[in-house]
Amino acid sequence: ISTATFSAEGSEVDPFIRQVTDGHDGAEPQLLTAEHHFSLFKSRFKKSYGSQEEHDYRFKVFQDNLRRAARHQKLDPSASHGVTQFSDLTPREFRRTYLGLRRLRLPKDATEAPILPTDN
Amino acid sequence: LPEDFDWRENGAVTPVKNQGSCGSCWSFSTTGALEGANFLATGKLVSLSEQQLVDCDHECDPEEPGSCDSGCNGGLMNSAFEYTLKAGGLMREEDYPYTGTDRGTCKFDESKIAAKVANFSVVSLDEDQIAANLVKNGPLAVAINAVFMQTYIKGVSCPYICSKRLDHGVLLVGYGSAGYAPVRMKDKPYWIIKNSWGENWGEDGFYKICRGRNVCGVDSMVSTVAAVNTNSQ
Repeated sequence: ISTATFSAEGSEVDPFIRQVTDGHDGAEPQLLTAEHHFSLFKSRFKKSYGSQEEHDYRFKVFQDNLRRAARHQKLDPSASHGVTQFSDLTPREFRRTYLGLRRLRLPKDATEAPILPTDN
Repeated sequence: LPEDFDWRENGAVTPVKNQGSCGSCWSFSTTGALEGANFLATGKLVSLSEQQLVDCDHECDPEEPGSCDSGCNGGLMNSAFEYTLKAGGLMREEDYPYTGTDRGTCKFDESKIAAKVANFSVVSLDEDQIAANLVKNGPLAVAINAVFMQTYIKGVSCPYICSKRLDHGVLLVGYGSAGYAPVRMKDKPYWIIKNSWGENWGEDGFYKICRGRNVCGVDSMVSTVAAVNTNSQ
């Protein structure tokens, strides 16, 4: 199982995206810091923020989501989890903005599909 | 039942769409199911309008009058099928394009209906029945708990623990028998889910989730719809 790794500064970094630079024979592959990840994230998903304050807040959320992705990876090892276009959103913002299934209460008179044969 | 089945390979699935910053997943799940049913009924794959549902569908749960389909604030696929049945059908995507907001007025034009609902029903929790209904009737509207989808990149998602509180509407388009689970050292059967977060999310816009134990509630609310064959009208 891949697990989260930590940079020398102690900040958690994404264990699933590692930058391997060439031209440095003998050098260890360089692990990206959260700052680097955030920079790549902003560029990849064309994200910009209105103020430095907002930027700093989104960076904090992004770091939380890196840790969350690592937790998800441990709980869900057959999938890959990491940075997505939603990595600067809190879980609450994500739910509010991108989900939208109303509370479910199926009516008692909902038509049930007939049982189909499943052998052969 | 076939071991593997995928409606994408059989022409019943339109390209992945993007709901943008709007909680309209329920409308994409609804149109996806009707697009598939309409394909089976008419032989033509037509992309249908989510915006019609977002703007015009305010159908309420008969058991809970305050709970109604409400554009970017959420909705329910079954209510949307009910609306579509009452309204007469859905227009084409190109005739009523998606805007990602719910601030517009309803511009439904009855003369431009492209697909009609004949009937719809809920499928039992049994996974074989879900598979049988998928193969027989086309892609199914399903609900899921999306907590693991925020960080999902690829592979077969099979979390050890996942809430079954349903919060996202998606489309079940197929299943596979052998998604490799490296840690468990075995092949895992999985569902293939079409999402509405664009092609840059997940596996080209699709999500694979393992079958067998109602993971993230994926088997809990499954609806099948049949379309009217408009060719014969």
